[in-house]
Parts: sequence; structure tokens; C-alpha cells
Amino acid sequence: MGRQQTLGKFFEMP
Amino acid sequence: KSCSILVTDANFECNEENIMLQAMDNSHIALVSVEIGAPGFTSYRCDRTMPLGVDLTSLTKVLRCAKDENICTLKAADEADVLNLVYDAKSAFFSPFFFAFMWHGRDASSPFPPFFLLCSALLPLFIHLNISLSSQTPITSSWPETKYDTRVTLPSAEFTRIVRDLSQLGEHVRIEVSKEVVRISKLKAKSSAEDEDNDSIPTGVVIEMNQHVSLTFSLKYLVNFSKSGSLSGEVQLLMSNDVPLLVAYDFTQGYIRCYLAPKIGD
Repeated sequence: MGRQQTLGKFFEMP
Repeated sequence: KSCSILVTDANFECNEENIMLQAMDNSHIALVSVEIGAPGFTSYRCDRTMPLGVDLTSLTKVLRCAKDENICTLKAADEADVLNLVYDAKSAFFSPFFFAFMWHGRDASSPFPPFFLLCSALLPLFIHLNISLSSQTPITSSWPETKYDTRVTLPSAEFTRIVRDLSQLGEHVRIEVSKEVVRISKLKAKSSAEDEDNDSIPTGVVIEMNQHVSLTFSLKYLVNFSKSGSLSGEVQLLMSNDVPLLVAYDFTQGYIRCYLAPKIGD
């Protein structure tokens, strides 16, 4: 079913 | 209430122009961003910018005490991390009373008092509440100006129905957008692409696209996002391949936008 990504990979976090 | 499904606590950032909230869920898979502009309130005043740290789970419980016709006033003192929530009741049953729920802001460490759950039995009283808040750091940086390859606009009630129906049948969903078709497909764990059950797309759907996209998402999150459907007649799904989905509900004086990381390597 694929790997669930997290948002940290796509957006910069402080 | 929509936010509390995704995040347990967050900061409401208040300034002269609006109240904003932005927070991620614990798994860092979804993010919710809310803005309510000052004109969206009957009256609005903010003398200085300040964050209001709120335990959303507790706030939702407090909000359940309100009826639709209640006018809710939020007040925060300048010198203290305290928010005062007052329901100015118009209904006959509530008219002699109003609630004053108070809670301390981010620095407070006192536990949420158990007597809160008895509030409905204490109507004639002012009830003061201390709600403990986590130290979760919200995302404060603004989102980059993302340009998406596709934008699908559809009635929010239809989106709610589709994701709810499909969530009865599976855990994940594939959303594919081509020039004239949006295909929202249930995924079975061992099925081939040919086994997908397509849901019909209702009228009132607008597709804008530069490039075909195909993305897989967890239905659990989409169902939670769809609980904001009552806030807006339409929902927009903004997508590009291999980037988070943006589910956007715009209303007259603000918006609620939910971001969801895709599953990759399907």
C-alpha cells in the first residue's frame, strides 16, 4: 500500500 | 470542533486583523490551518498580538454547552494568560444564566478539574476552569506559496459522503485527476488497479489542471477533514504528484485548510 509520508519531508518546520 | 479531531492543543494567534490557528497532528501526517477574519465577528478588538494556548479537547467539551443561537464572547486579559468564554444565552431555558469558563494559558500546569463534567448541573454558577495545556510547538512559519497541478472544486457535502462511504470499505483511497474526470477509488490491500470501485462524481464539480495527478491517502484523515463540510458549501482539493494534498474550505471571513501527506511507493 506504500509508505505513509510525513509533512516534515515537504515543509520546513521551525 | 473540526480541529479537535486532528490536534489536541494549539495556539490561537490573535492580532488586529484575525485569529489564526495552525497545528499538526501528533503523527505529523496532517496539519490544520484556520483563519477567521475580524469582520467575521459581531465585534472584534485586539489591542496587542498574543497567542492563546488552548486545549482543544477541553474547549470542544465547553462548546457543547452552547446552543446554536448562543452568542459566544471570547475575552483575554492583557496581563494574564487567561481566556474568558461567555455564552450570552437567548433561549428561555438559559436566559437567567451565563457561563464564564476561564482557563490559563500555556504556562499553566494545573490539571483539568474533574468537576467540569458536572457543568450542566451547575447552571446558576460561574464556573472557572483551569485547563492544562501541552507545550506542543505549533508551526509558526508561513506556508510556502505552493503551486498545485490540479484543483478540483466540488460540493462539500458530496466530498463528505464520498470519503465516508469509502471509509466503510477500505483504509486508503486513490485520487486521480485528468482533464475531465476525477476518480476517487477505494484501494484494497491485495487488489489490482482493475478491481477499484469508482465512486460517481456529482454535478457541480470543477476541474482545473495542468498535469495528471494520482495520489494515495489515508481515508481516516480525509473523513476527519470532511467534518468541516458544514462550514462551506464547497471544498477544494489541491494536488500535485508526491506532495501533500490541500483540502480547503473557504467561508465568508476565513478558511480552514487541511494538509495531508500522501502515501508513496504504492
